[in-house]
Amino acid sequence: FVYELRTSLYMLEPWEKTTFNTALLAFIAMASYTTYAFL
Amino acid sequence: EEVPFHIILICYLSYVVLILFGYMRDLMRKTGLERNTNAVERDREGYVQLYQSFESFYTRNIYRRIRDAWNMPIASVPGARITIIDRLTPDYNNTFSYPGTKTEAINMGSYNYLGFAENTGPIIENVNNTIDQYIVGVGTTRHELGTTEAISQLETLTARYLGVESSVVFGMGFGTNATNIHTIVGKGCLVLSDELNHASLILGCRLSRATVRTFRHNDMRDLERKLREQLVLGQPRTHREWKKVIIIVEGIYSMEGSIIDLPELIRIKKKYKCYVYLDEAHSIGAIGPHGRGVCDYYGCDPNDIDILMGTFTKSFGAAGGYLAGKKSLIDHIRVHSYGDAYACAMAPLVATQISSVMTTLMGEDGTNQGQQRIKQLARNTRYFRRKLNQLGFILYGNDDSPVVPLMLYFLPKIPAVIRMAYKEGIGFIGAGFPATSLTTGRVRFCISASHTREMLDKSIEFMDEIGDKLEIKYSARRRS
Amino acid sequence: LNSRGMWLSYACGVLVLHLALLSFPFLSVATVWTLTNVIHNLVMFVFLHVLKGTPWESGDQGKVRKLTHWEQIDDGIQFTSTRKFLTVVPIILFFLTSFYTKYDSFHFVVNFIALLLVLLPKLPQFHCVR
Repeated sequence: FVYELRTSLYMLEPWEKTTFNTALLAFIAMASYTTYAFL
Repeated sequence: EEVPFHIILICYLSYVVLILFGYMRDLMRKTGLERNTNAVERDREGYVQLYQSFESFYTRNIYRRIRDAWNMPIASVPGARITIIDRLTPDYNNTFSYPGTKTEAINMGSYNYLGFAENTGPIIENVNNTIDQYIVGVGTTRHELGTTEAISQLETLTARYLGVESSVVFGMGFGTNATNIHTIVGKGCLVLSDELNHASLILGCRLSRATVRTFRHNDMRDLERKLREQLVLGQPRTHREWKKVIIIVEGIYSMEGSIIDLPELIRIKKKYKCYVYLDEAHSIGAIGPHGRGVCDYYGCDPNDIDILMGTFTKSFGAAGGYLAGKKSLIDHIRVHSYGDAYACAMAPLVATQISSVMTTLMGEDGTNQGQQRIKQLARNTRYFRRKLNQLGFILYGNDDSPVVPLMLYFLPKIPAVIRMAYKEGIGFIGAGFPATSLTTGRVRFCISASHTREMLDKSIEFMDEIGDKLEIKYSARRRS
Repeated sequence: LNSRGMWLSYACGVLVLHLALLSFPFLSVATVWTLTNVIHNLVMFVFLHVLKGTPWESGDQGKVRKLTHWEQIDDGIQFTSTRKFLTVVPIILFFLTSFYTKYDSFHFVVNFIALLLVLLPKLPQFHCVR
């Protein structure tokens, strides 16, 4: 709940929340992979 | 107290998220992906675009998402308790419908400092008698036939209440500033205005075409520095000396809860021989041992202030505003004011309501109810502020100010607090951007003399409970 | 723009943009830097030099409706600290990008044009020029 309040997801509609969380997870996954590949 | 730095960074991030999704929604509405429920007449040609769509971007994409927590319709007087009409929204606040139910709530949001927003009691009897004696409203201006006996009595009483020579009243608080500042200053004059002054003061200064310079909020050093600088520089381009210099400030700032540093301001005024315009919209009736506003609060002489302005909305359970000061000045304003020339005069029953309240506050109604209310408000204010401070919230403003802004910083936290309070039967008011800066969203409590200790305790317990849940106890100070 | 924490947030925003682009495994470092520079300059150009007015109804009877965001900063006073900050950031980004692209000529031309796009409108000579 606090995560949603701090990132403003609390004000978005459910499908927008899903979009944001998917994009965030994709970004984290790609960043992890690239970090691994580079290191 | 400053908020931790990381809170501010995350706050800006939350706005970036809202702006990104706002643009995405605009794109979807423009491409037809999403049905546009804003404008109904979309299929007709030739409708000129009234406003830039960018100007309503914030309203359309950010405010709309949270607007169920604002502008709730009420079905009672805005007293200590309030009846709110419930609303439902099937489409995320695009449209509302009324299920017909109502919610009783403790009213922590209305400006009702002394609790005179009542529809029972002796004052209402006077008002009812006035309706029998006069009509409900006068449909004409003061320059024509709008001056009724009730208004004349009120102006005399107001001057006596404030301890100055004369006063003039207007039917609207905002209009009192907006339509009269031009009679005092004009081209070639300098106005030093607090940066957080009310919109009506800003509008009045702009209409007067005087040169306006702002100084940091309630910072008398910055004021003096700016004043000296401007006196030396003179008018822009010609550097001729100023015809007149006037400092415009408010007694209590309704968004900050701060009280003006009046003694320091009077010292500066006397030292540099300039004028002071003091807007006591919130402070008249609410502070000072006799309810005479900031002059009473600091024990200053009201005649040191050149123009006293105030409204009857917050402490008198009425509407309208007044200007008070030297008789020559007030006569000049009566002649040159837009408000007296174009606006309808104050309704006699409103004038009677105000006179009755003022008589009560002066103790001339045979009771000491006025004094009791003033003392009760001061006690409630100090109690409420101290309790919230102890709980670890960051509050703005002076300990004696009945306006208590509690800082939330994040925009989404404001509707979250208001909605949860509404479920608990407590009515809160929130303020966010653009009424405040981006990172200083807040919930603002307006304490009233008619709040009982139980009501305050219920609000405090509720805040304590959600303070932990929403992580809004930001204060780093040691808690007593 | 000159309130507390805004400049640091701005720098963090550019850093997050760069890391987001860097997390695409199929992009080279040079391409990522050029993309960061070009996207940053395009967004800055749109928000500061194309959009006019304010995204909310400001109570000034439409006085600023015809001014871009850049022209509204600090009421139009030139060379304030905020303006200097917003002028320096693209330049620093350009230097970093040039360094990381090993001064390759193609990248240099693209980045230099993107830099001009945001530097020219910031000159005082272009204030309120349409």
